[in-house]
Amino acid sequence: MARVISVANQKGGVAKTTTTHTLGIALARLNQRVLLVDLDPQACLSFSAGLDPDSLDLSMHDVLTGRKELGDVMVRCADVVLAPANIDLATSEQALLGRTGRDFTLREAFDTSIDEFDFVLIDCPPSLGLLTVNALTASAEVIIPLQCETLSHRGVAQLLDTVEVIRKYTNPALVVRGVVATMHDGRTRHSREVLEDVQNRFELKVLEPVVPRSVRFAEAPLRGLTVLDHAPGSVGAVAYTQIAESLV
Amino acid sequence: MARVISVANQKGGVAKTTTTHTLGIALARLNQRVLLVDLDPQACLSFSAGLDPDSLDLSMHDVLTGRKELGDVMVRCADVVLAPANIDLATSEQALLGRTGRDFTLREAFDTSIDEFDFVLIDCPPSLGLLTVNALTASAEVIIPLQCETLSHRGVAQLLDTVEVIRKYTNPALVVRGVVATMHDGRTRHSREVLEDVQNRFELKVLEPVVPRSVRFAEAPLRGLTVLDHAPGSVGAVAYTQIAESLV
Ligand SMILES: Nc1ncnc2c1ncn2[C@@H]1O[C@H](COP(=O)(O)OP(=O)(O)OP(=O)(O)O)[C@@H](O)[C@H]1O
Ligand SMILES: Nc1ncnc2c1ncn2[C@@H]1O[C@H](COP(=O)(O)OP(=O)(O)OP(=O)(O)O)[C@@H](O)[C@H]1O
Ligand SMILES: [Mg+2]
Ligand SMILES: [Mg+2]
Repeated sequence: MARVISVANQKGGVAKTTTTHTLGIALARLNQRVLLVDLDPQACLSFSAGLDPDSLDLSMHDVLTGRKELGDVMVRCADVVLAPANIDLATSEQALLGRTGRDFTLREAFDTSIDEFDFVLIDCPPSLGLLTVNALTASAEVIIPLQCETLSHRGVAQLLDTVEVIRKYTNPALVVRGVVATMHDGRTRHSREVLEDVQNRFELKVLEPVVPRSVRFAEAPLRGLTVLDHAPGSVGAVAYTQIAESLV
Repeated sequence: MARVISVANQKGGVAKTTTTHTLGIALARLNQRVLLVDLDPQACLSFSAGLDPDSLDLSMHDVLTGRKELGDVMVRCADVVLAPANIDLATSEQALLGRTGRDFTLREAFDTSIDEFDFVLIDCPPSLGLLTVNALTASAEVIIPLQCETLSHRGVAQLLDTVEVIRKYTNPALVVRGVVATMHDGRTRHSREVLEDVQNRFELKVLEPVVPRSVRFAEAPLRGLTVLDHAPGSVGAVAYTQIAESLV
């Protein structure tokens, strides 16, 4: 029975993709069978996994528009399986708009196709539109990557409101697993204050440990790797491994 | 004759909002009359300018859906005028989808309403959807904030393709003013390599100087300020001031 987890935050650049990829590989190294789903038309997860999104014939767009099964688009990428994205996904929302049951499209695509996996992690785009709503509707849990800065803090309330709407209308079982404090600069009081405020104000669990800021993360996608292989043993690699262990 | 500039990059968290706000205030301090347009449903620019987007009755959504004139929604915020956003903007794209001439909606809203300004800066959301297309169609120039990291680099080609499409169909006069190297970490080779590669590969001008990474930027929105007032004389404040001077 696959555990489906959305990695969501409508704020841009808070390490949704980095968290999805790194946690995915870390879970695989803990002997979990992992499917990563790229739901962002910008296809950064697919690119980070070593694919060239611009030359992909099949992507999640074909699955969402009903042309293909999830199994048809899956690609093995080292330790995990990936259901990739490409720019066609930019038109998925428009294609789904008119349809009844449009919020359930991804959930139905998962129905019989994910039994072979222990974990399914969904990388969401920086918006609360139809793609993110599909991800949240198809998930048991949501993990919120949080960059501990004011402009990121501002989006948390709106995201939690959206989770409540999803629970009310399309997925009563959805649970907020917690926050991952990403690219954390422990030296600044600002980061610590934002994190504490989010914990207190929203009573959110922060998955341990915080993930420190390190240029190794920015470099890794260039080699089609996560920090786990680009900088093994680094503080960032250890942090995501420990978070993965806490999920198993 | 107002100079309309889009601040655009579909990659999330590359300092579009920070660049729009800080350049806007810097230009105003150089005696320019400045209008800032918030085109992001997440309304980070409006929040940074000291407004509470959730309690705004009027926003750019009302302008785009034809209910109000641009002048009706403008608010004076210290040295600049702001046309704010709120969450209603999330439905603007859907509302515009069916209409003929939908790409020109913002341009037509500007027609008679911006003559009193020297500069109009448009903060775009992290996507290449209808809001960004409207911004680019309504602009004389586009400035590209670039976070010098691999995953940001990846989006530049796609953004420039979009600019070419805009030039072909809706705005032949659109010019790429250049790149602002944002949150630049000069100590890492990775940042320097990404910046050089972008300059060479796309023959893009980099507006001088690069903007250094500093926690002062993250703190400023909490006080409704830019670094120009939160940390005057800091390297970041000086950098945006010099970029503004280069635009006048
Ligand atoms: N711990 C970290 N330290 C330093 N840089 C990091 C860290 N985690 C991620 N990054 C870098 O920060 C940038 C943003 O991360 P990422 O693209 O994963 O965010 P995102 O939320 O998926 O963005 P988007 O909203 O555009 O989808 C990337 O260049 C990434 O490599
Ligand atoms: N030079 C800088 N140094 C450090 N932090 C910065 C700098 N410029 C911006 N920031 C911070 O980085 C974060 C992202 O910036 P910002 O929100 O302006 O990006 P954006 O591209 O508008 O994001 P989005 O795609 O979500 O609209 C914010 O917390 C901001 O305060
Ligand atoms: Mg991403
Ligand atoms: Mg922004």
